Amino acid sequence: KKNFKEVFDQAKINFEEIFHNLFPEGKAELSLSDPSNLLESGLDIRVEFPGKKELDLLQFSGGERSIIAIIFLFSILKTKPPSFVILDEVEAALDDINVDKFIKLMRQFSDKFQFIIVTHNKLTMEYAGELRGVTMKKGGMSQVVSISIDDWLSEYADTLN
Amino acid sequence: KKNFKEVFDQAKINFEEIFHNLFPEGKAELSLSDPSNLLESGLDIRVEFPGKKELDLLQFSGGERSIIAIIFLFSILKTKPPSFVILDEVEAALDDINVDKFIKLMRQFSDKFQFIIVTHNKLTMEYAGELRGVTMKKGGMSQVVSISIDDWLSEYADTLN
Amino acid sequence: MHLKEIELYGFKSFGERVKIELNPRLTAIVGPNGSGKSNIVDSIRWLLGDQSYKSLRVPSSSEVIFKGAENDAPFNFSHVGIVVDLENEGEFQVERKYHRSGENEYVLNGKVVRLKDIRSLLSTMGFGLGSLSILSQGQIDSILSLVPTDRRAVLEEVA
Amino acid sequence: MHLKEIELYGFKSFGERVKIELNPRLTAIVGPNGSGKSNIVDSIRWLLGDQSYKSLRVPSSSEVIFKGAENDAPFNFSHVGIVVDLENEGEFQVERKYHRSGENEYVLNGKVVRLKDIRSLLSTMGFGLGSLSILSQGQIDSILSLVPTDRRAVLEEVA
Ligand SMILES: Nc1ncnc2c1ncn2[C@@H]1O[C@H](COP(=O)(O)OP(=O)(O)OP(=O)(O)O)[C@@H](O)[C@H]1O
Ligand SMILES: Nc1ncnc2c1ncn2[C@@H]1O[C@H](COP(=O)(O)OP(=O)(O)OP(=O)(O)O)[C@@H](O)[C@H]1O
Ligand SMILES: [Mg+2]
Ligand SMILES: [Mg+2]
Repeated sequence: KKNFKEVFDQAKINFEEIFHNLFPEGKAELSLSDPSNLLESGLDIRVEFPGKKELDLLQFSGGERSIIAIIFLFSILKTKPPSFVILDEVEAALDDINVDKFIKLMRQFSDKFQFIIVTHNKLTMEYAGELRGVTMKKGGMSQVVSISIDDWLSEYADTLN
Repeated sequence: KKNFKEVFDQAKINFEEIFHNLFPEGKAELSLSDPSNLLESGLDIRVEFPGKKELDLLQFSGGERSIIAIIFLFSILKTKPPSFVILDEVEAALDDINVDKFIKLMRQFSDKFQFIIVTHNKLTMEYAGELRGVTMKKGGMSQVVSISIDDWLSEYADTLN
Repeated sequence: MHLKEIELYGFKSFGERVKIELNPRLTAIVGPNGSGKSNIVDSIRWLLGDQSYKSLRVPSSSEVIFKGAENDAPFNFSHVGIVVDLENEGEFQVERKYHRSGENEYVLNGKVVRLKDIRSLLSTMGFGLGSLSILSQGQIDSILSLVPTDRRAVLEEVA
Repeated sequence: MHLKEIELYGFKSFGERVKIELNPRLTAIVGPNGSGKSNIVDSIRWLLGDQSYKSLRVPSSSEVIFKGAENDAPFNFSHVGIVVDLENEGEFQVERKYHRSGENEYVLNGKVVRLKDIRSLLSTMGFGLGSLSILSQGQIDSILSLVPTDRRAVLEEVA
């Protein structure tokens, strides 16, 4: 096991780098609340989105919190990459512009770990290309089919009309 | 103020009626956990979606919980209708089929109270017709414009490309 | 009776005077992440006297005031007003003005009143101020709490 | 090294044997509300020995077993397996079988082993079992907790 300080130093570099990459005109900082007490110190996260003042985490919007959380997650995973990552609708609160940033992040990490994601977002589906459609055609029993995005969207549209 | 039992009896009728209306082949029941102790009894919610067995609230999916919560909300609001209701992205976890049910519910209540809703969902926007677009053209300062759905979607698409 | 208009000036991200006209039946508020949609919802809670920092999403009461932006200096005051349409009986206006000094003012049709006066006026008119008439982002899941007695509390709001 | 396949039979809503082939880079799981997507995520947590009812979304351990459906009787067992592809070094299979009687079995390439054996094998291969590699629905908001020491706990998962 790496020691806490080593992992923190690495995660700090990752967090600030990944944020800068997605929001070049913004600022982000990960720091220790109490550097003199490594054993118990909490973590402080300070973020400024482009054109905006620094805010307390509480004041960010739902979507802003999600994209910061995703960047925080990736910056920690990067310190010790697992072989696979499963994400269940993590981009649900994001608008299309921020979904694009999430996709950019997945693209940058695609050689580091295998992604398995659950999503309702059409942009994310388009990026993935390969879909596994889960349905309950027979009441109460899940079935899974491999399906292309075009077939999925047209099949889905049928159920709506 | 109505007494608790009166409101409960009314909410029970509403809950079971609204659920039946949206899911004709399902079953729903609102009941008192301890009918002999009106002062402290909790509320039990039992729901069966069409074709599925009865489940503990914990076992429902994210979207299923949202649609049950929305029905529970409307069944209580109906006991004492406020003049306006503000809903901030309540349909975020719903797929298109359940968003349709949410819209159907808003349509049925549209003569009971005024709705003010925040949404990212294109089906909800289409139902509303009249949009207020909030943007931060000048960094960090919110502005609001009245805009039609077509203009909004095309303006939005521009920011993406 | 319905909400006709919301006016914000100096409240959170509203560093310009903004008037939002509302449709008597349904108005949809849309916009990118972080543009200020939920701030509008918070402004109504704040106007009606909600004191909870958690539900207003602020670390302290003065943080409702516009902090400034790229090219704009911070404000010293925050002002939110609503116009309520009473159909055949005209309309009335409710406002809240807050100054960084801590001074707080509630105004009804141009006259300074107490918050209590506003709340009792609104509830006699069936305005309905129960906590269920404003559902903030992410709150929909918590009304269906797993604990039966918490669900009771939701019902007691209107009882 | 990557996850090649997941097989479910009798786990939650999977009352038919279902094999899901995974793309070595990215697989997107889609479907209507309540169709069984998050159940697949739960199945991996359950296979790797997650004991928490809250994160598995079950009221008790036997509730992972298929309860039956419209025309199908409930099962007595629940079975989940994964195939891990080791690129040039072949592949291996990990399975968990659970019976309503309470009997529980972990199987590695056809041989019954203990959960401990599976976990130590997977972590020596860099499989990474930290809690951050599986993020359930709704969890993204909680990793950014408002409390600095909670955030530390997130980092300690990998330290
Ligand atoms: N006191 C303040 N002064 C200036 N700006 C503020 C203040 N408080 C909050 N903000 C701004 O408001 C933004 C959050 O706005 P809000 O929560 O309304 O977004 P939203 O439109 O609901 O977005 P989402 O779709 O992500 O939920 C913050 O990013 C911040 O820039
Ligand atoms: N033991 C069980 N036996 C049979 N069916 C079960 C069992 N446990 C859960 N289910 C079914 O699984 C469904 C929930 O599935 P899941 O949470 O995977 O949905 P989802 O596809 O993630 O949907 P969403 O998009 O709403 O998140 C329940 O509605 C229930 O029908
Ligand atoms: Mg919001
Ligand atoms: Mg799910």
